[in-house]
Amino acid sequence: PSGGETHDEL
Amino acid sequence: MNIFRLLGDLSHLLAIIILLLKIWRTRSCAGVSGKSQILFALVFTTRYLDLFTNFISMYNSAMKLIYLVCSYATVFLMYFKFKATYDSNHDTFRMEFLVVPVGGLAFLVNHDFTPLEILWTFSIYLEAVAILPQLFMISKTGEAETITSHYLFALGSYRALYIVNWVFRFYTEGFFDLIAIVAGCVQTILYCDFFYLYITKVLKGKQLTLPA
Repeated sequence: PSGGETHDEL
Repeated sequence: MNIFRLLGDLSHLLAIIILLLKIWRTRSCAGVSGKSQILFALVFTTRYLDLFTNFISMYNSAMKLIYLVCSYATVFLMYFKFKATYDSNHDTFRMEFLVVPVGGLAFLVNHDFTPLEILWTFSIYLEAVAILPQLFMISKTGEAETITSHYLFALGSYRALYIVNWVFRFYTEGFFDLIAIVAGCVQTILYCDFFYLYITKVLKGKQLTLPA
């Protein structure tokens, strides 16, 4: 998936 | 989480702490671009709006809080407490030349046309160019304090490590975020000539001076 809805990176 | 991203986050945290300590202990923000620091505070503000609504992990929430507190503390020290030492004559990059195009691009190119996602995209694009006022200021003064060059090296290394993290995540999880990757590459490329000067000069104990 590109650019997940929730961004888990800082 | 992987080692590259962890090292990247620690490098980012180190940069933020180096700068804050430099200003606090020398009681001076000479050679530091206040405009870049305002842009970084804006980057964290627009990126971490989901701090209380979208819990990822204790680490994630703690780091977001630390980044937010430190970036605003740095701006406060520069524009209020140690305002007398702020070198506004050399910190003349026009922030609107960055914020306006980045804002427009965030509306046009994003993953999801929702307020939170557009603000997140804005923060990603803005972070890529937020260091320009600082690099511009150094090119105007022609030099940088050694501590400031360590700050810039740590800050530039953080996104370079994130690029390695994205390659790693692509091959191990099949995950990739093109917006973050493209912006991260632009951001890291902007540091290249600084990296060259840092490695050839500062690491040899010389003062970081730009060829006039």
